Amino acid sequence: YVYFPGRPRWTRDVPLKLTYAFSQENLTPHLTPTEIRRVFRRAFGKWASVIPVSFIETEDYVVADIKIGFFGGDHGDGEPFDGVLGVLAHTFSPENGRLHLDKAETWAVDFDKEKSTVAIDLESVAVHEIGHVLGLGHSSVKDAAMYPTLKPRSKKVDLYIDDVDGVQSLYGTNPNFTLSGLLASETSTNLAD
Amino acid sequence: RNPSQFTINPSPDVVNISEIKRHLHRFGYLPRNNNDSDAVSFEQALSRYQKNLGLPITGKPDSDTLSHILLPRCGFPDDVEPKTTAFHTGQK
Repeated sequence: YVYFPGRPRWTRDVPLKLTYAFSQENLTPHLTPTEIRRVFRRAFGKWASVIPVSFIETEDYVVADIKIGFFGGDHGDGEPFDGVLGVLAHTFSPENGRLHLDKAETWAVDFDKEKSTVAIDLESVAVHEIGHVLGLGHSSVKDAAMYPTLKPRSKKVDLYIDDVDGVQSLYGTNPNFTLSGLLASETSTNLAD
Repeated sequence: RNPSQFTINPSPDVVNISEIKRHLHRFGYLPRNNNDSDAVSFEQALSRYQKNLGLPITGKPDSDTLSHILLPRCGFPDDVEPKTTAFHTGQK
């Protein structure tokens, strides 16, 4: 795992509470708001289970710590998106909190329903981008959630030991976290795969 | 980019050197003003890319590397230099 240069992190008191909100005008036509909220709640939950941080959804996009939206092309942050596939999403380092997804992608939560050959799993990208929101850079470990590439129609939603080591070195360990629990989930995922 | 480029197993001739350089620049491996004669830094940049992506480090645009260059990915640079501005705003 790597940090960002200067090792930026959210510097409030532990246990850390971060709010998140969605830009209601900037969602994706491929999923309902309910599906999007459910996916992100699950993705935040993965990180909250390993570090003493809780994520609370709010309606107030302006005030929220983490601001999530789907944007197309040039959307004013100096890093325009590039259409279908290519760059899927990007995030800013702490304590900025902006998490942007490319509106041009065919976002999916269920590949049994979404048959497109270029469908991208929203939960896999959400887990990855939340890692950046917290202060992790890209990992060279292919099984890690923080590995930079993702094939269409593939899923990678669980944290790998490399992700957990990195984020716990920034924020400490959730008192309810057990390494055996993580390894068990990895094993079950591998078996499922 | 149209999806036809992104077959899972692209043919190496789909990607040319300038596209590889654009990719390496985009994700923090090459400076913007890298000129064509600077072959050494191209090979070094490619080796760093291969190391960061957990690929065999050859310094050459082999098919494994080309396949990864064509995969969809996160827009965050891999090699984030402190001077990287767009994504390294830090404070609110």
